[in-house]
Amino acid sequence: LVGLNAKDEL
Amino acid sequence: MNIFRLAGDMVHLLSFVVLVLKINATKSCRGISLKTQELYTLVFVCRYLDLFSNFISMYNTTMKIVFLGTSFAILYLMRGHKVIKVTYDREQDTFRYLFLVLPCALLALLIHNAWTPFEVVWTFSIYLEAVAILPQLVLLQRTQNIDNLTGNYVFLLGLYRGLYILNWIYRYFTEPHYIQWIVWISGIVQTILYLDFFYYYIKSWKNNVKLALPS
Repeated sequence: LVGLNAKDEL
Repeated sequence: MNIFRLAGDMVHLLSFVVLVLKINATKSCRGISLKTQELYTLVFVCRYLDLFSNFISMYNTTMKIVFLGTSFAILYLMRGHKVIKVTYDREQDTFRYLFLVLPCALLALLIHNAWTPFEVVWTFSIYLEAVAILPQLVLLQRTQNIDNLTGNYVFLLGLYRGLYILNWIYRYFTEPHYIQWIVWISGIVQTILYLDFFYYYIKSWKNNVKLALPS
């Protein structure tokens, strides 16, 4: 799944 | 959160500590590229636009605020502090912002995961972070007698993204559907830019001699 990028990383 | 991600963040945080320490202890920002610092500040501002609208964890929010705050504090020291600002190597730090900002902005407009202002600006920050170290590397090459803290600062910055690559590999195998092409390729490019520096850094450390980059 190419979804939104990992906004849980800094 | 896995150990690689945490180690990456801590190394990133430590790089800020080392930089502030160097500037404050020596009351000098000699050898530090203001352009790279300004680009990093732009990176954080663009990436953390969702600081107040998208809550992930206390850890994330705290770290974002610390990164933003430290970046602006460093800019203040280098541009506004009476004693420190005169030590800035203005004539040596000649890299043009536009050579980095413009291609990254164009790339973000062309390659992104969603056509929304937030997503495009966020993607721009990922591309810009990958190349933001270049003015610093150029300045380092021009600087004779690189002091230990400056060398350590650049080393920690490179190590941080390297640890993130391990984090992405770990997440790929442990989290279903974890594919992040834009972030991965940018992060790999970012790490590759440091390889030459790593080589000379480790060599000088092993031979116990002062770091010097060949020009």
